[in-house]
Amino acid sequence: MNIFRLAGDMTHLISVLVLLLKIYATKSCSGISLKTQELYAIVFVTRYLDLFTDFISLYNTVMKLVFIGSSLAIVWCMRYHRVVRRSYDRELDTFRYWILLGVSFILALVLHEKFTLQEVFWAFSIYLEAVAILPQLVLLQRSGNVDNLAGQYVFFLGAYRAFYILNWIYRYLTEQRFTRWISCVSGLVQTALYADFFYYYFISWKNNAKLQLPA
Amino acid sequence: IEECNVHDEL
Repeated sequence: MNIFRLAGDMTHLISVLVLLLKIYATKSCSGISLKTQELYAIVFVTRYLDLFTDFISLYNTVMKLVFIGSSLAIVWCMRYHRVVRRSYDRELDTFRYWILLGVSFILALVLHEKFTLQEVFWAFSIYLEAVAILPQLVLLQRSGNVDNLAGQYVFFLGAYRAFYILNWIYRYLTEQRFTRWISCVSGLVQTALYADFFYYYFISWKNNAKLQLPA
Repeated sequence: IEECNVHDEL
C-alpha cells in the first residue's frame, strides 16, 4: 500500500459517499445516470469474485464490501425507491450501454493475464470501468445545468483513477516485478475521458459559476 | 514463491 493508492481509494470512497448523500439528503437522483451506476455495480461484482477466496487484508475486504454494497444500494434506490425513482432523468439517460458491455467482454476474452474465469472477468471489469462513466457524462451534457453534488461526484470519481496512475508509476519504480499493463492502459483511458469534464469543472470553480457543459 | 498475480488493488 502506498500513499497514492490510499488517496485513490479514499477519493473513490468520497465519491460514493457524495452520491449516497445526494440521494438520501435530497431524495433525488436528478443528474445521475442509472446506467453508469449499473455498469459500476457490474464492475465491482465481476472484479471482486476473489472476495471469499483471496484474503489480502481486512482493509481490502472491507472496501470491496463497501463498494459492492453501495453500488447495489444506489441501483436499487434509483430503480425502486418510490420517491427517488421519480426524479430519474429516464428520457435523458439513453446511452446504449450494451455496446460498452459487449466490447469490454470481447476485449477481455482477447486480452487478459490468464485465461481463467476469474482473470477474464477481472480484465472485463477493468475495461468496463474505463468506459462506465460515459452514460453519466452524456447525461450531464444533455441536462445542461449540473447540480453541485452530481458535479462533485463525477469529479471525485475521475480523481481517484488519476491517483491510481501515480500509484502504478510508484509501484513500477519501486517493485521490480510490477507489471499491470491492463490496469495502467485502462486507467489512462479512463482518466482521459474525464479530461474535458475536469476542464469545465475547473473553469466553473475558478469563475465561481455553475458548471455548464457544452451541449 | 507465492502466486504474485493476486490482484491486491481495489
